[in-house]
Amino acid sequence: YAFFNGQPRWIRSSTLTYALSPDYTVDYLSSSEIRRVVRRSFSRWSAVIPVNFTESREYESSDIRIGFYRGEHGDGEAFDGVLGVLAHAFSPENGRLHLDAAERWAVDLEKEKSKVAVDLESVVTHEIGHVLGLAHSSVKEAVMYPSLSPRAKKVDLRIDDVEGAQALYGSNPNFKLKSFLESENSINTAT
Amino acid sequence: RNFARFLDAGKGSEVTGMSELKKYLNRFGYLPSSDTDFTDFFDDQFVSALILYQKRLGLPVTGNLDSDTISSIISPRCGMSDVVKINRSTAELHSTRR
Repeated sequence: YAFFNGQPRWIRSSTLTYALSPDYTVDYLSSSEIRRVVRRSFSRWSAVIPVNFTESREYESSDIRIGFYRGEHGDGEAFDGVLGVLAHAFSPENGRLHLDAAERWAVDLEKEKSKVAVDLESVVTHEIGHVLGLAHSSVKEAVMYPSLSPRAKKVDLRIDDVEGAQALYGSNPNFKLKSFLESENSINTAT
Repeated sequence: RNFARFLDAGKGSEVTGMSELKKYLNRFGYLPSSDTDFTDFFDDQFVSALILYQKRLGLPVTGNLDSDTISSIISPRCGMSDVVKINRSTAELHSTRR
């Protein structure tokens, strides 16, 4: 795992609010589908660190603001169309998480048949890692590895991701390393 | 789109499109903007950047544009830089690895 320069992290609160942009979204996924995926993505991180995430309806005042943007969208990091760059986010305590609206985002890869479909939950989980202060990992199996193939799903945090997040925030008191490692071993065996 | 031509490229060669790969490596933190020659020449600086890229992404470290490296470059990815600070001599120091 790796951190951003200076190891920035959220210090203002142990509960962070997040919201989806009501304007910058994609029209082929319902709001409830996107919200469900985003909620699951946050829950994966909150299971391992003592940080809670709650959804807010107040987009502008939320700590973490998520939206789907196309091309140049005002932050100097233009998106590039289908595939290529999928998303980006900002280090703490900025809170912006941007997804490229040009991608074919999937919430269910069994239903979404596009060859260039990108799993939304995998990418959101990765970008939340950046929002929390993790940079890219060299561990291919880690959520924080920088690339993701079309139609691939990588949502389960690996020990590299967990250790990185816990180095910044400490461990969630309910987190059980032994059972996590057993679960990771079963994933490795299946792979 | 035509990456096959890069497979035979080696240090000292000139390949059309190499400058785009340099821009890619620059964007993700492997080549500094200040002193990079964004031409189509496969130069020493490009080799160093490739080696750093291969190390950081867990690829076989060859310093060449082999198929693993090209596959990685064409994979969809996050837009955040891989190397937090664009300073190749100290870049690895900004990572904390077990």
